Amino acid sequence: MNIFRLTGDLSHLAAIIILLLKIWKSRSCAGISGKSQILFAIVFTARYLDLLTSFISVYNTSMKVIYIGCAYATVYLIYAKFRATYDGNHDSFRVEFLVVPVGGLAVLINHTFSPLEILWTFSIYLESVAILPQLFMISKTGEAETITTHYLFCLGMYRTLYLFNWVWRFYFEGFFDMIAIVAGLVQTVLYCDFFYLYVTKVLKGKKLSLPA
Amino acid sequence: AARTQQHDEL
Repeated sequence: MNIFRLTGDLSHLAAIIILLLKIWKSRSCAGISGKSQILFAIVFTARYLDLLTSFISVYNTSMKVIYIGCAYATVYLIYAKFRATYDGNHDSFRVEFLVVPVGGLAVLINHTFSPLEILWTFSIYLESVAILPQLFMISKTGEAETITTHYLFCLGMYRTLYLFNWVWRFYFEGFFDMIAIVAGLVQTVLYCDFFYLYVTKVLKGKKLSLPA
Repeated sequence: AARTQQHDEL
């Protein structure tokens, strides 16, 4: 454990909780892509199946359980409890265009050709692109609530901090996982445009709105 | 590539 990994995990946790609280307090999931949230629930489920097979630490297990629990709670709030507020018309990204290629890639490029390992790889690849329906929705409506941008910032920072963690681990532990690193780079790059808007607009007190 | 037997990251 190093500072980048810990702050990355906490940033990820903050993102998940910000989103849950936003929906819960406003009693609305307007502006939130249910599809991205389903993808994240799939990501956590596929990756954390190792909860059943290996124990790493109390921290590791607790965080996994919290992430999975929050992911399903978010999906429940969007598709059941506050379904009436879900903006399905604007959430029109075709997720099969992500899931199918990513599934194929996980079968082709993995560390070990075994079911659990392929699911882990699938989750790493899928996570890197799972935010696309959300970013697509914002580009379609041309705006995002400020709280939604805080959510996206924390979520983007999480993988960015992990990149520093991987540099750290390579130098100090000689550890690197090429699959995670390449996917993490892709994931971070996808947020760059958003990071720019967040810094130039939201942090200056303006609402995130895109030119028509 | 050096990697641990189990995935220890989240």
